[in-house]
Amino acid sequence: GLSQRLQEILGKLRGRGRLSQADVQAAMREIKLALLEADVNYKVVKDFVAGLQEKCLGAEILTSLTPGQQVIKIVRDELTALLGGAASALAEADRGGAVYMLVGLQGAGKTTTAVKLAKRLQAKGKKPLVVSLDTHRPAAREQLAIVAEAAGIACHRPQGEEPLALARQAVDFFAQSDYDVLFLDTAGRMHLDDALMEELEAVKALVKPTEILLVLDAMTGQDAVNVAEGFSRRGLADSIVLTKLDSDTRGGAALSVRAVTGKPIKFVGVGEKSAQLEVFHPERMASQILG
Amino acid sequence: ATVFGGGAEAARELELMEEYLLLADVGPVATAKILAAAAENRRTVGLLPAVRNELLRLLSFNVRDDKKVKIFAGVNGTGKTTTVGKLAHFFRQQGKNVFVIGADTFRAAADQQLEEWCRRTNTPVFAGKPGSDPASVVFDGLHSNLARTADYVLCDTAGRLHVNKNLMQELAKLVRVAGKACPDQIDVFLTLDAGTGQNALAQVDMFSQWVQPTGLVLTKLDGTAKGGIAVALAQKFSIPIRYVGLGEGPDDLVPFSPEAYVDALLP
Ligand SMILES: Nc1nc2c(ncn2[C@@H]2O[C@H](COP(=O)(O)OP(=O)(O)OP(=O)(O)O)[C@@H](O)[C@H]2O)c(=O)[nH]1
Ligand SMILES: Nc1nc2c(ncn2[C@@H]2O[C@H](COP(=O)(O)OP(=O)(O)OP(=O)(O)O)[C@@H](O)[C@H]2O)c(=O)[nH]1
Ligand SMILES: [Mg+2]
Ligand SMILES: [Mg+2]
Repeated sequence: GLSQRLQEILGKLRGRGRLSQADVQAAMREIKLALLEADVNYKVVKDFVAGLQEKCLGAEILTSLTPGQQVIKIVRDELTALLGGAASALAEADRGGAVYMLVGLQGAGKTTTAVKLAKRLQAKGKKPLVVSLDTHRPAAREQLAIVAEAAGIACHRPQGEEPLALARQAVDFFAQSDYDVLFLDTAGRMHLDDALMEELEAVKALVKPTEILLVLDAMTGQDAVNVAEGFSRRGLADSIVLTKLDSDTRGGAALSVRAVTGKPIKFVGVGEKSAQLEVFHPERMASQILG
Repeated sequence: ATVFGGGAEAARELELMEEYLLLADVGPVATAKILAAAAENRRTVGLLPAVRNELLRLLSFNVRDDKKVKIFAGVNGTGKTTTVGKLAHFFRQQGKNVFVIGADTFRAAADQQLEEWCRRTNTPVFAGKPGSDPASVVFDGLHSNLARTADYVLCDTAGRLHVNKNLMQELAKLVRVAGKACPDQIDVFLTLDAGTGQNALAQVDMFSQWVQPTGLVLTKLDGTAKGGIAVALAQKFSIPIRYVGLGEGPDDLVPFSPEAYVDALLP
C-alpha cells in the first residue's frame, strides 16, 4: 500500500530532521496516485495534495518516526480532518415530528437505508414510520413494506400514483398519528434529469423536511462530485449516507463529496440487513481511502 | 508544433488529455498505458486521434458465441433485474422466444419486480419463491418446457458483493447447475454500474475467480458518469462488453458499440 511505497522512497532513517524538497515531491507523486486509485476526484486530489505539500515542507520529522511514517501521519491527519468534524446524529425537528427524505441515484440503497435509519431511531425510543413515494420502480412500494415489516418498522401505504399526492397523504397521516419520525423513500433519479429533480423540489416544498439525506454508493468514481453537487445545489442534500462499505472499495468518493459540498457524511451502510448501518468514522474512512 | 511531439504546448496537451481520461474513471494505471501507446502514433496523427485509435483497439472485442442461457450476476443495485427485463424485450422485438428465470430468492420483492417487467414485455417468467435455493430455481427453470423451447433463457440472480465468499459460492453453484442442465449453452454476464470507480477492477477480478464471465453489461450510462472504467477493464481483462444500459425503460438497452462509446467518452 501507500505506507510501504513511502517507506521505500523516503528511506528508513528515523528522526532525520526536515523532509527535503525532493522527498516531498516524490511523496506527493505517490499520494496523488494512491488517491486516484482510491477514486478521489482528480480536482480534489490536486487541491488536497497542494495543501499537503505545504504541510510536509514545513514538517519536522519526529525522532521516533521514519520520513515515510511522518508523511503518512500528516496525510492521515489531513484526510481525517477533512472528512470529519460534524455531528453524525440526524437533525432534530423544531417542533412536532421530524421528517426525513432519502434521495439519490438509482440503486444507491435508499429503500434499504430508510428502514435501517428507522430501526436505529426505534432503538433510541422513537416511533418511526416509513412511506415510499416511489411510483416508478416496479414493486418499489412492496419492497419497502416487506423490508419494514421484517425489521418491525411501521410502513404506511397511501393510495395513488403521483409522488406529490402520496407525499401529501403521508404527512397528513403522520400529523394525525402518534409516530414521531417520518422517513420518505423516493425513486432513484439522475441529477441530470431536470423534471425529476424538480419533482423532488416540489416534494421538499410540500413536506418541509427536517433533513434530506443523499444516499450514495461508496464505489462511485469520479462522478461522485457531479452527483453530490447536482443534488446539493438544488437544496436536495443536507447530509450524506455512504452505502455498501462492506465491500473492498477504497471509498474516495467520501473525500470528493465532502470537499466539494461541505455536507457531513453521517452514516455508512455495511450490509443488506436492517441492523447494518453504522455511524460514520472519519479516521476509519481515511485509512480505507489510503488502502 | 504539437504534432511533432515536442515543447510546452505538446506537454500541456498531454496533461489535459490525462486529466480528461482520469475524470472519466479510466484510472491512473490504464490512462498511463493508453497515453504511452498513443505517444507512438501521436506524431503522425495528433494526440486525440491517436488516443481514439488506441481506445477503439482496446474495445473491439471478439465475440465468439451468443449462448442460449444468459445468467446475470453482479454487485447490488447495478441493474441486473432491469437489464433482464430490457433484454427480454429486445429479443422479443426480434421475434425470438424468451423465457425468464428469477433466481433472486433473497431480496424483498425481487420476484414481483421481475414479474412486473415480464408482464410489461409479455415474457413468460418463472420467479423462484423467496427463501428457496437459487440453484434449485435455476435447475427447475431450465428443465421446464418453456426453457427447452425458448431461443433465449435469461436468468436474474441476487445482488452480491464480490468479497462475500458465501454468496460467491452460491453463485458458482448456480452457474454449475445451469451448466449441467444446458452444457455449453451458458453465458455469464456481469452488470457494472457506469458510475463505478476503480473497484470495478476488483469486482471483475473476484467474480472471475468463482465463475467465468463471458460478457459485461455497462448500465446507467445515461448519467453524467462516462463509464471510463470499461477502458480499464478492457485493458486488464478480455471480457467483451455486450450491452449498455441507457435508462429505465424497456427500450433503453443497446448492443455495445466501440465507436459510439469512444465518441461519447472523448472530448
Ligand atoms: N452489501 C450491501 N448491500 C446494500 C447496502 N445497502 C443497500 N444494499 C443493497 O443494494 C441494492 C439496492 O438497494 P435499494 O435499497 O433497493 O436501493 P435504492 O436506492 O432504493 O434503489 P432504487 O429505488 O432503484 O433507486 C439492494 O440489493 C440492497 O440490498 C449495503 O450497505 N451493503
Ligand atoms: N438511469 C438508469 N437506471 C437504471 C439502468 N439500469 C437499471 N437502472 C435502475 O437502477 C435501479 C436498480 O436496478 P435493478 O435492476 O433493481 O438492479 P439489481 O442489480 O437487480 O439490484 P439488486 O437485485 O438489488 O442487486 C433501478 O431503479 C433501475 O430502474 C440504466 O441503464 N439507467
Ligand atoms: Mg428504492
Ligand atoms: Mg435485482
